[in-house]
Amino acid sequence: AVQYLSQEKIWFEKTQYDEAERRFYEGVNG
Amino acid sequence: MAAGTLYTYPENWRAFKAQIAAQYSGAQLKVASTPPAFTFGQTNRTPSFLSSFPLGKVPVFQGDDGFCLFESNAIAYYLSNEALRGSSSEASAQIMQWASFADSEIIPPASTWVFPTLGIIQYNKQATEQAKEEVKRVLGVLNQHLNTRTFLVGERVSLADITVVCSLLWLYKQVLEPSFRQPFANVTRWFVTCINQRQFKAVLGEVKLCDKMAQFDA
Amino acid sequence: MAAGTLYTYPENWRAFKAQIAAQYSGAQLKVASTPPAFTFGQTNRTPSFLSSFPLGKVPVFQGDDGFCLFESNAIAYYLSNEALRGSSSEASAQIMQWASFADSEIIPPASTWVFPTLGIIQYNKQATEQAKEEVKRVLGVLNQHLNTRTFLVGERVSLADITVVCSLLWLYKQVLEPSFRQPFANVTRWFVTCINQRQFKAVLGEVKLCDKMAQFDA
Repeated sequence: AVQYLSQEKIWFEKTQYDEAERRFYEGVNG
Repeated sequence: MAAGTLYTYPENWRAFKAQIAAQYSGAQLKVASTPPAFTFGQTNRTPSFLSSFPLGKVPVFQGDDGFCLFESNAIAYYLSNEALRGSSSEASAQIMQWASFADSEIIPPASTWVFPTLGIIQYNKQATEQAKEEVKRVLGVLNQHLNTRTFLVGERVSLADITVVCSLLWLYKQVLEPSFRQPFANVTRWFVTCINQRQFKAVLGEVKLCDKMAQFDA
Repeated sequence: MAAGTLYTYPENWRAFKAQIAAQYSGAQLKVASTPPAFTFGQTNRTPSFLSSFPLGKVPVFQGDDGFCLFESNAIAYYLSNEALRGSSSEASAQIMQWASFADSEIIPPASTWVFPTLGIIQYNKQATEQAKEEVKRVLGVLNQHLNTRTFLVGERVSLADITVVCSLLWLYKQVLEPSFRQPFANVTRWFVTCINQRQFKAVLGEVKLCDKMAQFDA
């Protein structure tokens, strides 16, 4: 199962992107 | 018919899905996105907001009857009618398929490519080049599917079109210049058909397709 | 009632969702996961597979009537019955909310934490520590929601429980040792209630909760 799991495409950076997007729009919206 | 308030910051493509759905279904939707009704970074951190919406993320929906919902696809579904949701198990499943496709196949590479051009995240050449290739692959899948279709599922607009159009907005506005999008003419035809629908235009206004690929904003 | 074949590699938590849904609905589901029916990395690269499933990913579903579907949540929905899908707009929207929550809030940090312990990706201390905090936040949201509930939506098992349980499987099997999961007792009670349901057990077999947090596999 592990060998197959390694083929999965996961957005590992999603948390970082969510954080960056939040900071950006908090800035934009003062 | 659902009625209530959508809390979000302005110009949030995730909130657009629910707003466009409400245009089609006639659901009575108020949008709270600016002070005093809503201030992003403040309202969504208050104890009363977090008690209903513990993730503190937007968009969220609060029905006039007190029914609370988070996660943008669930809100768009709730504000839809049967025409948008699919009138058979097959259609509903296909609509769900394209909504999942948008979240898992489009958003990750689209964010990786577009965010640096908006100054949201650090530019990384390798990540951007890889994201461009993924966007091409994804547009290829859509282009193939739309070769013989006007809309993604069935003969009319559904939640599938609304969800995938909204997930492609930043790409088409920011980086899909004519030469890049040329191999995916079916997708662009479909995208323009959708954004020109009255219900889309009522929410999105005029969507200008990018004519020069934006570079990262150093 | 749907009937068809699910193509996947063995032990695929994304495929489990559809398999468990079929156990509840009675849909006639064949699973092709080993040669000669299916060889991961070969079958899903053949032109005939790609013509029906252009992403080349699994799980995918092909109905006996030829109806094709990709994206695991859509397949699980198609193989469900009304009890699993939600019998009102509110229930269906809440079920969709938790399915989105699983994909967008659980899978990314769970994979970041678990994959290095399986030797799948490079260990990164900072990323792992951040992922642990994310998992705590997510389990906290679930624990709060399950404080007064047996199941996530309504009074019985729905696609919400099936989807979220399957997205937590690797965490509970690999890293959620008793001391880590102690603050989230409602979640563990709910998780154990679900995996002990006959329909879950028929697909998952015995699920052993981890008693020692796995460290990264250097």
